[in-house]
Amino acid sequence: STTSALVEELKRVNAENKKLSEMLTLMCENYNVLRKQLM
Amino acid sequence: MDCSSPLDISLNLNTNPFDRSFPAKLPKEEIKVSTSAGVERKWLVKDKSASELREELNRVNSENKKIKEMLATVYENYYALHHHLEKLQSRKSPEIDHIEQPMKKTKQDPEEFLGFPNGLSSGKTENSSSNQSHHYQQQHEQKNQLLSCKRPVTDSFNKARVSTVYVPADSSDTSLTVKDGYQWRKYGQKVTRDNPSPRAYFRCSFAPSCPVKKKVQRSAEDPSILVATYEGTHNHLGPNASAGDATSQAGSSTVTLDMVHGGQKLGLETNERRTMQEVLVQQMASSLTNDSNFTAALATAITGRLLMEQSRT
Repeated sequence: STTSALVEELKRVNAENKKLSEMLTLMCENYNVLRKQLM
Repeated sequence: MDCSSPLDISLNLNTNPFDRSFPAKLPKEEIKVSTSAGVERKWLVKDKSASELREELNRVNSENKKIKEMLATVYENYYALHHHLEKLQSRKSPEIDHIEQPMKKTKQDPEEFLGFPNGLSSGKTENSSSNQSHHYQQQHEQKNQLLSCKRPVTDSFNKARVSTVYVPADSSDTSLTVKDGYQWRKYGQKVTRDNPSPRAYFRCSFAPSCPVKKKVQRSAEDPSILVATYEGTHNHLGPNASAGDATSQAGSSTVTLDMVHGGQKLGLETNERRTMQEVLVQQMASSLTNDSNFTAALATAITGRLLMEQSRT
């Protein structure tokens, strides 16, 4: 049961990680768009 | 902030290692144990896999923390750049402010800050999101048109030059006077809808034909600050000038005031915003990660953004 709980937790954190990474990528894209506008 | 190089968006993060490694690893361990060893060894292997899981969990958690820190940094950089852009635009033309204000408001919203059209995470339809992006694009085009129209018309721009000065004043003083060295004749006062304190109108009486007007009103946000808006350029020497160009004298005195008082206010705003950043990022992260429709929404947003970029070019 401990292992399955760990697996579930790992799945959850991995999913969160993935979403955060996607969010970060999008924010970087936005930043670069803004930077191009400024230049 | 260094704006010379674009941000590297390749994060090199192992975003989903679980799907690749663990489902393959765990069954193998179990099979090995059941076929070749007794109960004790089976427990050992289980412990081993549990410890591996814990290690992996720690690793992913630390990665998670790093991403959140990076998000905060990027948010800070983005906001600084955006603020810089706004300042540049407001220097170019005061009329841009009217367009820029609603855009500034939208940037406070984390979802819109990320480039998401309104209502994506709250489950609104695709039509509404495309309308919002279209609206955003229209605003952007309107702003660009204003900029492009304003740039060549330098003379008319100088005639209608507007500058704002922030002056700390005693809240008990109701005279609405800003001492800047010039002589002013008050010709009106009225109450505006957006501010409880009245606005006073002055005309420069230093020279009979001077076109400069001044509006003075207490700040709606901070009543201890008087906001003086100057319109036009003095056609005479400054109050302390013995010789020299009248226009440059008037211009320089205004700029000095702007830098002193406006700079302080700007610093306060920056500090407030910085304290808000971490909270916003945390809220943004938690709300997005709890949203099961996030991936679909993100895909729609990226597609919308790409289409918008294509239509611009």
